[in-house]
Amino acid sequence: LPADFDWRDHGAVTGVKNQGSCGSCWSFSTTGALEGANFLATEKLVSLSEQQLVDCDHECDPEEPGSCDSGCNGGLMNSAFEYTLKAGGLMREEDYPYTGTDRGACKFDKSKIAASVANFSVVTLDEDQIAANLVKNGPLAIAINAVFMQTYVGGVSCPYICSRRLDHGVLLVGYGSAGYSAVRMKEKPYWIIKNSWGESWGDGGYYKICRGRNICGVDSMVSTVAAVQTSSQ
Amino acid sequence: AASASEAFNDAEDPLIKQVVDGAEGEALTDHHHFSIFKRKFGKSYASQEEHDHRFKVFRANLRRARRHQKLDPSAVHGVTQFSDLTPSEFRRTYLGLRSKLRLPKDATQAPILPTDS
Repeated sequence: LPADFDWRDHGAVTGVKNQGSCGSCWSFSTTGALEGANFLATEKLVSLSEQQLVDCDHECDPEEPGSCDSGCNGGLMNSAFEYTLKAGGLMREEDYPYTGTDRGACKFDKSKIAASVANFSVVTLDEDQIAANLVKNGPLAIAINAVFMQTYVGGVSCPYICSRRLDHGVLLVGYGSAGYSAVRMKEKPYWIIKNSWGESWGDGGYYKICRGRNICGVDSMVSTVAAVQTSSQ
Repeated sequence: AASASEAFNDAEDPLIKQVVDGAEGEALTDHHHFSIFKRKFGKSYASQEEHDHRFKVFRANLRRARRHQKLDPSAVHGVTQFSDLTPSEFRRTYLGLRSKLRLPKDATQAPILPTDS
């Protein structure tokens, strides 16, 4: 594995988006992963529609009654991949733009599908495997505990204590080998995470969190997706 | 959210890092920070009552940012666009991972990849 890797340098990551006052982080994590996978499959970077997921994805966990993807009230990336697989794919952002509300009807147009899921899977709780899947398959949909993100301004976040109760969906796009830690007096490896709170939040819309001990549950729920490889895309 | 987003884009400096002043004149300093915060993020409140409430929340978040800074010294913690929200408001409004969360039992496991080459 390379010591440093960032899918932004390889053109697989769209610009930072803003979910607004809506708990739709799960949809941004999902589209980010599929945008990357679609880029790997087609060599074209296409921004995909979160609003389609917000409006149309009500996929439920069959083993957990009442636990369904639910627009601004929350969802789960794996369920969203399942929906995308069943629906046939996601439309382009420009064809189904984000509104930040979940009060609209589903306007999915199957004739305008821009990317489709071939398959998806979960990655084992092992940082080397997460890095390997990132490099091989593209950006990964992950979950994290966001308690330190409310006040995060920059640098490499490496809290001494952080709950692993997952409450936020984000996108893992890369990792670095050496983020300086003044207090610990050593270089620390870190993950590079794309968030969906606009470019003005954090480090240009990104969050850096240290690697090594499943900080804030960052390694706990990692999903990789593969896109359908079609010439028409 | 849209107006706040526009305000971010218009801001000269995307970062505000004023979080570790001493106790002396803290109330005055917090008022100053709050003024900067409102201007920077285009915040306005419907009533004086709401304004005063948000200021209290903002002050609590300044203290929280200081605590986070101590717990997380390699990052920079401070004022963000969420500094006038309580932790529960923040969770309710911006975090959306389903609460009864667990991976489906039938989720496919990714194959183990070689990492030594």
